Amino acid sequence: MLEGKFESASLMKRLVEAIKDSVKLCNFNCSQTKGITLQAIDDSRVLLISLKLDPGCFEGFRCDKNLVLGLDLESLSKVLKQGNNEDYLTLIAEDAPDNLLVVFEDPKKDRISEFSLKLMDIDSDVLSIEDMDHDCSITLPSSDFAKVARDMRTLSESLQILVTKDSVKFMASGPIGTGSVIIKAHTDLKDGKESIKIDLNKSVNVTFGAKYLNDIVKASTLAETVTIKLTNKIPALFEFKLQGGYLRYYLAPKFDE
Amino acid sequence: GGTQGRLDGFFKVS
Repeated sequence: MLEGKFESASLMKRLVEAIKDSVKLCNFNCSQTKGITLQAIDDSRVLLISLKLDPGCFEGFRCDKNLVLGLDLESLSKVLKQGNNEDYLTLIAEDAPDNLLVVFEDPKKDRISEFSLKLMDIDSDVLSIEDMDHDCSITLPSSDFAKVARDMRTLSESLQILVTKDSVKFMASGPIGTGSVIIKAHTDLKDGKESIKIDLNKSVNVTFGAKYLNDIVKASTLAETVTIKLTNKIPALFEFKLQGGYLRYYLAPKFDE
Repeated sequence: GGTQGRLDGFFKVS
């Protein structure tokens, strides 16, 4: 039996909102030691999502037997919207489940809402991602990155990122003209989360589809900072750290023809 | 804007 209780429903609500536009059907793997993990690839096989929710992400977590919960994220989103952000959220499944029970409890009032969601058999292949060495790593406020990705998409369907020792340059060029945003490394002593950190082994020049970047920045509601790891010509890693876990996106770059 | 690469070229199915 699986029983995972979150201190507030908002984490799960934000997670599903962050990924449901990229992938529709997902297998949630549950185990006592690893908590809940998920790997899913979008239909175009350009963007991969990897989620880890350690048992420590939960207020209470037990999983007697390893389980795979095949869920339609559109349906899960509908159910999660029934609960308030501050509600306790508990996910419950039997050992050979046909359904996932989603329970919301209002912390102040005596109200309990219960939903049963049908599970599905989802055939999906899993890609093995080894730890990669990257040429550079950038950590910046996730809202700053979200703004650049959203703004620059209005100019072009591609976003070029150039990283040098102390700055990151985002460039877009499209039918109406061109644009660039340069951000420089700096340390904010008052609020460390506002700092911009660049670790560089080698300068990088990569281009990504603006559509995918706009899907990725939907996760900026989950973490105040995002870490972007880039290497020329190989997939980039975008990581949003969670309390006791992470949401990672791997994105294949675009190539010059 | 270039050709979009796919992840399959980089990661193997396990």
